[in-house]
Amino acid sequence: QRGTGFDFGTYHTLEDIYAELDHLASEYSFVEKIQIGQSYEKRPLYVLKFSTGGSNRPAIWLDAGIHSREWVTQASALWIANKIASDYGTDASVTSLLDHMDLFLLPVANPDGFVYTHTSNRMWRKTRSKIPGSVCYGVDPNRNWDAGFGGPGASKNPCSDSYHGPSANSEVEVRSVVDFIKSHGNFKAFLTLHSYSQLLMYPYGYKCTRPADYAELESLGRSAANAIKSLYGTTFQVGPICTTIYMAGGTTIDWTYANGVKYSFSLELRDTGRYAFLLPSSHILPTATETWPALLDIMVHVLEHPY
Amino acid sequence: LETFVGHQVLRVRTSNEEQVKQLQLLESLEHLQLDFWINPSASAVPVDVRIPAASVQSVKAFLESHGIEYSILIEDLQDVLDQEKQDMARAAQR
Repeated sequence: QRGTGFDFGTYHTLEDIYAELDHLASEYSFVEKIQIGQSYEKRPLYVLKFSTGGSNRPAIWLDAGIHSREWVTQASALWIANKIASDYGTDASVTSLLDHMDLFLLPVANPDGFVYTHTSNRMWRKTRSKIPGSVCYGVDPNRNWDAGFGGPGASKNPCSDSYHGPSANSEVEVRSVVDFIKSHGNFKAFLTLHSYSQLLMYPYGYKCTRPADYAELESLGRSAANAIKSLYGTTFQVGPICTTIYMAGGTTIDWTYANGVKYSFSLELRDTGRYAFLLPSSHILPTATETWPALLDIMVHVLEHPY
Repeated sequence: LETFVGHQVLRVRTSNEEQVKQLQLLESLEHLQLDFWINPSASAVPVDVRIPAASVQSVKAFLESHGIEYSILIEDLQDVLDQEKQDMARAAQR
């Protein structure tokens, strides 16, 4: 019987989130909690795997919270995990999706940073690795990927919030995902959740040229943005990272796209008020529920357009 | 626990590339300890920046002297954080 009393409409500690992952995995036979690595401070990196069978099926990746202070993303990811699990067998799209593809969801991509936001500095964005030769800690994990690494929009200064790190994949949180994606070898979509400013972006960030799949990504992005808008009227801007927000080297989806994952999108979830990373918990459910149709729209497109 | 008493968040709107460059210069002034929530990139995109209490006046003076428009998004960040903490405590009790 379900009933841990987990409240998807409030913010939680890492411990509570990880307990809920266990609960979801125990509740649904097709959900499994797997560890893909551990953080700099040795916290486990847990992924929920949604799989109804088959071997190395084409897969979709979803992550949240790589920038630790963006709390609404981790909270939304949990709601989404529960939604996927509970909709299988009742919702035609989710059922069809999971009958043909696997889904991997990493709800807390930067657990050290997340714990730090709870205990020491609510505005912390980066990892918590010690930078040799500097008094400062942490690397911006969305500047640490091996795609245009060290380019414009990333800082060389270890004290900066957008510090790219000493080398590409220097952060174990990034490297763990890279290793997992590479070893799996059959990811067809990669969706990463950030928050603040309502954007839906695709490659590139490190250069301002259009990707080869520009037309399809733009059209799919617009369709997903319309899906978001349909619930509460939240407006998302759509486009490549470089022209939509700013040029940024070493970003996640540039790496995934360069490594053959065509459907690579980065979402910046809502702030319809003026709260940013301090979005009140009353916004969690509206944020998650409006994001879900967009994610489903993309995932169904991926299912229907194999490559 | 780091506190954010007196920290303000400003939304800065630039009207041309020259003003964007001025903001990029501001970004490079490390002693101000600015936390750009949206970095300066193009004049069409607003820039949101958290400013520690000690730097608020300097930054506002900089913006005003260059004729750059801004508004206050968050008057005192710690007030919002305190509210969030209360909400979480209430939720935990529930």
